[in-house]
Amino acid sequence: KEKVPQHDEL
Amino acid sequence: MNIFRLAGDMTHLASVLVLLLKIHTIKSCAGVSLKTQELYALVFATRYLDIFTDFISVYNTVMKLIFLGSSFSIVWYIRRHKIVRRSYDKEQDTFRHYFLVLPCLLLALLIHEKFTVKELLWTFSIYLEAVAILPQLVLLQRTRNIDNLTGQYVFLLGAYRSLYILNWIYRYFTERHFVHWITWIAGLVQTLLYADFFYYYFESWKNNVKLQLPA
Repeated sequence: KEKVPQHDEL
Repeated sequence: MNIFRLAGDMTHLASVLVLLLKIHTIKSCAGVSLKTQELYALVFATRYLDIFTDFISVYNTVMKLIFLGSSFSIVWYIRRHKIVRRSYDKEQDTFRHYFLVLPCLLLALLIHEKFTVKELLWTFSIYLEAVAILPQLVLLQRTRNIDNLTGQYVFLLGAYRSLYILNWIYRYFTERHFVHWITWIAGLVQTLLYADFFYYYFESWKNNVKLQLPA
């Protein structure tokens, strides 16, 4: 599965 | 959400509110760089595109909307408000946008995590945010006399990224959450740009004198 970078900061 | 991240977000929020308060109540934007404000509007517009695609939390979405709304209102005030715009010192605020935007765009095309439109814009916004304060710092240096609210605005903005760095360290140790090195470098550069300002800010605070930057 492809790891999509998720940006959980502002 | 840890205490450093929360404190970072709150100082960031406070910085924007201080600036809006100054502009809205005093009806003056003296000492405020429109160039920096336009760059921030661009930073938020390119970074927060993900409000349409990803949901992280209500807090996250609300904060994003606040930062987008406030940055565009500040730009609107300085450009369009019939009283505020008169206090804008165009002659002193001469920094060129493209001087910062183009290198950041190129750097994002060269150094990024993933080659997608959203990811490239996000990376661009990280690079641009790191240097967006420069026109404001140059303006402060030129005008030298810094009013309290403008000084507090810049201080809070600098405090925000410093707290984010503590947050990244904390997240690394507690959650094994790795922030990409691009973010680290940009965040460190951003914080270092404030070092000089912080020095004079604390000196003036310690000696209880008005903040003035050396010529």
